[in-house]
Amino acid sequence: MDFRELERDNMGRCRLNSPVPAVCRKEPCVLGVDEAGRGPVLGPMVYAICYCPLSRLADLEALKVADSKTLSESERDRLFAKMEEDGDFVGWALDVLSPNLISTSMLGRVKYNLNSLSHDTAVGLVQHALDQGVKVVQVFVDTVGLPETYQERLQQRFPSIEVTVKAKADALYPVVSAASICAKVARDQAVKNWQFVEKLQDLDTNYGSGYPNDPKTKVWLRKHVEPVFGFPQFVRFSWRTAQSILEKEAESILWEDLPTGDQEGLGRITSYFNESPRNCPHLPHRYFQERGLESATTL
Amino acid sequence: LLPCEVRVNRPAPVARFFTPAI
Amino acid sequence: ARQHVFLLPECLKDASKKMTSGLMFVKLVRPCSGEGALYLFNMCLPQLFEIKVFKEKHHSWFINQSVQSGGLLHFATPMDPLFLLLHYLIKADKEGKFQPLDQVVVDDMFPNCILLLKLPELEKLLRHVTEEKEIGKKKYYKYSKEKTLKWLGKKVNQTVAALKTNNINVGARVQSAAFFPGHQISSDKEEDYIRYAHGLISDYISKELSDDLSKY
Repeated sequence: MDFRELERDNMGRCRLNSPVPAVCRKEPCVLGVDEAGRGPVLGPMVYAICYCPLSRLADLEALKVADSKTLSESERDRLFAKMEEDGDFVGWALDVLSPNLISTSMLGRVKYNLNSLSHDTAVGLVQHALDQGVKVVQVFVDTVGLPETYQERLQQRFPSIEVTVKAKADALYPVVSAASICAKVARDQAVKNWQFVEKLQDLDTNYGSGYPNDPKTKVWLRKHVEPVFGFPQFVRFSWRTAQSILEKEAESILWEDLPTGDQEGLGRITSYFNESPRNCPHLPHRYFQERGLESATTL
Repeated sequence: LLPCEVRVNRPAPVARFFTPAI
Repeated sequence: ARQHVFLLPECLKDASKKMTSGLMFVKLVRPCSGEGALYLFNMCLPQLFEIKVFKEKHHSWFINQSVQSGGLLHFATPMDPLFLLLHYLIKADKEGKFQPLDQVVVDDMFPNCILLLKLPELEKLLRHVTEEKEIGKKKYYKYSKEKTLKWLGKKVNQTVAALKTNNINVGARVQSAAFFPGHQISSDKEEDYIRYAHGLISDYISKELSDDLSKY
């Protein structure tokens, strides 16, 4: 997998895909969707699709893409390489969502939560396969959130495709398991080669699995919290784990609130014009007021 | 000049974490 | 340590190099209110600057490898010292007699006001606002309201001219915070300019003098 684009800029998202096998443009295909790295507080979340002609499903199964959760990292790498070798009938595509994209989506003023981000990413990848000319007729998806609503949404979006959303889909459908292997291989590689955009000095990459309950990850987070900047962008600031460390260890930073009703502190203008002139704090001339300027009285 | 109030005066690794974008 | 960000005129750049105490921040009176305000003295020339501060909520600074809360931005702009001298001349006028300047410019609230006596060409300046007498090589001064109003009238006219060249909107109060000086509202009448200029100058003189000036 060529991660150069991600290594150049890992603040947004980056999409990778295999060449489209010719047969997948001719024959009806089945497509599986899965993700890797949904839970960790570190690093990207990777969405992947994997597709092959219905007529070759048995060959895909023969590749032993069993339930990817049971496979070790090296077995996954080997299997992925095998899929690439026999790539004349299997295609894949990935969408790598950076921790920064995840955090800014979830913490933005208009909340864009993880489920919506996941759904939209899955839809984007299926559409991507269609745009590349793959004749998708069936889609199997591991569920995110309520299967029914997800299924309904996807079916509405792709009316001519038979959509199946199921929990543990990667254990039921080989093409979802294959997608899961792609996603996991990609995430492992992205995490291993993560380019810290911050020029950290004593950086150790001993952050464990990145899952919030992993003791190594917890130690790493505490070691890399910076009181003003929080964490390196490798960390998902929107994760509860990260936020509770920031609340303890980092400085408080105040942003301008959304415009509320009456701006506090600006009192009613008439409050300046009550009877005794002495109460009126000497307001600077409007030239200065309109520019936020006032006389300095102390340094 | 930041659009937020960092309520402290202290050293901070600005060069490491902050690259002004034009 | 707290750090401050200042916008200073270019000419001050080497002032602090020439003399260690080249630039001095002093607390002096604010004539419009009688309270204290911060001024800057460039001891090299010497020259007086007023300090304005840009203050807005939710700001802070990154200064090199540090963060500074508050995000205040200070401006130093040259100020006509006559506004401050006038404050003391009017105060001394109650005694109704001619006095030497060093007996007029005294203030136990703001003792640094004596720095004003170091400013160049004081005598020339004072002629705009006082009657003077010379007895045995010593000059004595008495506040002249008539001359002062004439002097302030000139200030208002100069300010009107500057408002026009700088396209300052003097008409209806600007609603949006992000005003656009370029959008000159042609309907601004001469009257608006004079009123606006009077208002600006009034930030530098006492309330009574502002009312007299308004009549004048």
